[in-house]
Amino acid sequence: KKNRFLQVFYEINKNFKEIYGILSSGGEAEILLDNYEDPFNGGLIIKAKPIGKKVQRIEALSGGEKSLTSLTFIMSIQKYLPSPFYVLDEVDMFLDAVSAERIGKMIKRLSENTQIVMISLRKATLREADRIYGVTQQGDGISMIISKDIISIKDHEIPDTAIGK
Amino acid sequence: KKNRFLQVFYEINKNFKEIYGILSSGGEAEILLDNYEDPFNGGLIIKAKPIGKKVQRIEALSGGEKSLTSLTFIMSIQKYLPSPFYVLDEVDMFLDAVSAERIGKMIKRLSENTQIVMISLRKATLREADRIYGVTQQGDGISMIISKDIISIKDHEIPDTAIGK
Amino acid sequence: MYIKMMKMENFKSFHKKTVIPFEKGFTAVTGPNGSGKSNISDAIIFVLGQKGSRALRAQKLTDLIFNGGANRDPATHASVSIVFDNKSREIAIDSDEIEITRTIRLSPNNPDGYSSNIYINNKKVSHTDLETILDNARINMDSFNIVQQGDITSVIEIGSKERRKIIDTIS
Amino acid sequence: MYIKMMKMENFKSFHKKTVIPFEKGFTAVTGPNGSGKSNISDAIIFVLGQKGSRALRAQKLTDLIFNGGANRDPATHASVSIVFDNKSREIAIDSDEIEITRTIRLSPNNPDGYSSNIYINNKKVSHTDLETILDNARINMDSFNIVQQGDITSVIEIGSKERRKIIDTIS
Ligand SMILES: Nc1ncnc2c1ncn2[C@@H]1O[C@H](COP(=O)(O)OP(=O)(O)OP(=O)(O)O)[C@@H](O)[C@H]1O
Ligand SMILES: Nc1ncnc2c1ncn2[C@@H]1O[C@H](COP(=O)(O)OP(=O)(O)OP(=O)(O)O)[C@@H](O)[C@H]1O
Ligand SMILES: [Mg+2]
Ligand SMILES: [Mg+2]
Repeated sequence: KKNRFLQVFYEINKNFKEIYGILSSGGEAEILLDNYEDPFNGGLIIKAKPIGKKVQRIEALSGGEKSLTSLTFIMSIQKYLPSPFYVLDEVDMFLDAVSAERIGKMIKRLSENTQIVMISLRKATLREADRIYGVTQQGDGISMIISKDIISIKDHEIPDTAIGK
Repeated sequence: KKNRFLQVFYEINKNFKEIYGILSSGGEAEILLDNYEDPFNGGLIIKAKPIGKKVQRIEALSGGEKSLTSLTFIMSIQKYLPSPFYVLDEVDMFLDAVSAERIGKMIKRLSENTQIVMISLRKATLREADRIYGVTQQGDGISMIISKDIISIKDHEIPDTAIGK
Repeated sequence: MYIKMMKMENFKSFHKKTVIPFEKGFTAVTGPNGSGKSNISDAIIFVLGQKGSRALRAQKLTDLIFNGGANRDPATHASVSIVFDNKSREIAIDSDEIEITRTIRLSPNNPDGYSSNIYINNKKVSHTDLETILDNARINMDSFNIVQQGDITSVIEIGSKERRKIIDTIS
Repeated sequence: MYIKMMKMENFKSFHKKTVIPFEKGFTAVTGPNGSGKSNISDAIIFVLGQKGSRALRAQKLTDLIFNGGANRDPATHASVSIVFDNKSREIAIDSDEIEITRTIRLSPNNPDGYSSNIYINNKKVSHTDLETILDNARINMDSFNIVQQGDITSVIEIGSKERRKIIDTIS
């Protein structure tokens, strides 16, 4: 049981290092166990070192850096053993344009073997999607869903009134 | 003391109703006391009704609606008795383009009698500012500040690599 | 395995019967603030058996029933259905399609009362049965496959032991 | 009253002596993730007397000292100064300009030890004195005039009594 855990842990750690290197453009990160002899009696620690910086407690990272590290962790697990589907609500909220674009492209790659639904207001994210559903209301408190053809975003030209981020 | 409190309360409530009406384009909101006879033994309740919707607990509101309501509350106080300065870090994070633009314009108006510093990645916000400071690092973990002239955003044309939201 | 379709009727801001087809790959959902995007993710969490109401931004489960909006009367019941493609038999039921439906209905006599029912392929099941079936299919919300609005940094903020448990459930 | 200027030396990611002029009106601060924007608001909170280190994303106050980045040695002390225009005498000191400086310096002998000092117009004051002077000038952080990243919805999420107390401090 412990061996199985360690095998999974090392595999996910391998993904974590690789994915973080890509998303942070040369940064380094890894996950560590408190206790390799008895993993179930300890926790799992995340270390992340963005490029040009010293390793610090992850609490000291910026909002965008924390989001990137969280997303890396989720994707490292997905790469090892995908859940059947993912529903991600505004996970790109803190990201600057460069990071949002990298996350968008990586989500697109991962979605080739997993169904991913992302709620987002960011053009960088919407641009990568295979399809876009627009949710809107007509002043009566009732939600309606329109597909991208209807909101004419065949070329992902998202109308500024709806999103414009 | 109680009379002073109630007088301030009613003034802020008046601002709250007016500002919310503008920011939500026709929605209604107000603040209420648990106990008007003995205010200091009760709390302050926020009620917000976006246009076309029924009054609900504010916890049921969306992320953007909650931000708008929070910002309305802060601005209602500011309008009554401005603090000497405001430092707002990414308070426009949840807002769609329409709301971000309205908030940007209202912040600009309020800044005519109060110093306001806003950290933001949103073009809608940056467009309204009197000046923009760019913060950046050169891969060595050391922050530097450049003024908008240097990052050539005289016309608020923010380079996509830095922000692009 | 993937989600083929979701149906919502009177769930939060979705009044009429709304059908959302889902396909493989990368689907984005967008729209103005307050339009109902997060309500869609609430519907998914709800139909997969979410027990408390707080994660759904509701004080009690009956808050999930369409309240009428500005102009109408509130509805008396809400229902969400999700249809999975199950050709890979990840769900241990011998059917190419699995439809899970969860309903919540106000009690006619008791103003605070309600009844909540769960059906798999139109057969009523207990809440516990649903949990077991989904756990065995690894359709659970423990590995951060469902991330709600504002929660993305919580992976960083949860305790190190809780984070390790995520790996436990995978191994 | 308004902030005329802020100086940071070895505070978090600001290594050299960085001077930021502030003017009246609406100033925006932008830049890539991790560049140091929120560290600027941390500097303001720090120099105005913030007691705990958690609101500054630090485990202890010495974490606020520039750690060297990838290529340098850590610094031994950090300092932040803020200069207020005080023509309106909102701060009860007879001077058109008020400069508040706060420093934190590692103890040479004790690896965990540090000394922290506060100066107003170059005259050393106690932490309590600073608090009193700022409270009387209504420069405090109770009325949500300083909102940190991710906290904007906290006005909604705090308890109703805590919210009422915001009005107490104004009246
Ligand atoms: N039972 C209900 N009946 C009708 N409307 C409801 C009900 N419950 C919640 N709502 C409405 O749903 C809206 C919230 O929708 P939702 O959170 O999905 O918005 P969103 O599209 O995610 O917005 P944002 O971009 O701001 O996050 C609120 O305005 C709320 O009033
Ligand atoms: N003592 C220190 N010495 C050097 N660097 C530090 C120190 N403390 C924090 N940092 C660095 O400061 C960075 C965080 O900066 P900050 O939070 O200001 O970013 P930001 O510009 O607000 O980014 P975001 O847009 O993601 O919110 C982190 O990368 C962290 O490593
Ligand atoms: Mg939402
Ligand atoms: Mg920040």
